[in-house]
Amino acid sequence: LPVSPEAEDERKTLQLVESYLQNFYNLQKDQKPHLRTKGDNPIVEKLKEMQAFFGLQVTGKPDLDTLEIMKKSRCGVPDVGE
Amino acid sequence: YSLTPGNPKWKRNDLTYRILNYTPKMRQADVEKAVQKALSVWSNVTPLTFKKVDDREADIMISFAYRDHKDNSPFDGPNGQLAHAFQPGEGIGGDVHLDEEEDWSKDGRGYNLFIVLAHELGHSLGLSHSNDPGALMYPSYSYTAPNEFLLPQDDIDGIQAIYGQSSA
Repeated sequence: LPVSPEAEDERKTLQLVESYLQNFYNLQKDQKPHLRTKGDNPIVEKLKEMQAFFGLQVTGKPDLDTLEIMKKSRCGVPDVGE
Repeated sequence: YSLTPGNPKWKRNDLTYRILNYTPKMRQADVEKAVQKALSVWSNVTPLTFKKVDDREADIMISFAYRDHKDNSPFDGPNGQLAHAFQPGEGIGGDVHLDEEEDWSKDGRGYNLFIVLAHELGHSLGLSHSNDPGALMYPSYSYTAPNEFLLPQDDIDGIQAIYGQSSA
């Protein structure tokens, strides 16, 4: 069956968020929620960190303002120390 | 402003730089002018000096690179990541890599090389990203005409916290 446009958009958004947080907020690739058994969602925690850095509303969700910042061209140096 | 974790800094104030290669999208003379102007952004407010070398390893090696360029931080093609730089240190430390696939220019078309270089050199000298949207060290690209550029106070405070004020 064809993938619905909404599901495709959601998949692309999740891909963008994960890739951005891996590049600039040290989100580890094995920290994806489906690989965890308990504890906080690391994507949400990293999203909150990113939103606080950019002065956005800290929701832990990839809202429009957050996605807009993520789509801007930028320096490739991480925003947090490795 | 924010300093790089661990507060790395150059132990000398007289630093060298070398331009390893050029982008075909700009005249070599314009690339050199952009580099000199970007370095002067920082040398104007600190005791740091920068000398160009062509025949040996320099403290700050500047190059245009394509996709995977063997530093574990591959570029991603046009737009997205424009450049990156390494904190002060031996070897790759201080080096600046610019994504060859960007539309580099000396004016407001595409991405202005001077603005991106000035930001990356901030990293080469020990600054991290600022969360002040008006600062040069803010991570997102924003164009300012090079002849109207003035280093924002946030960046002056940051670099002077590391190297002190210019003696001039």
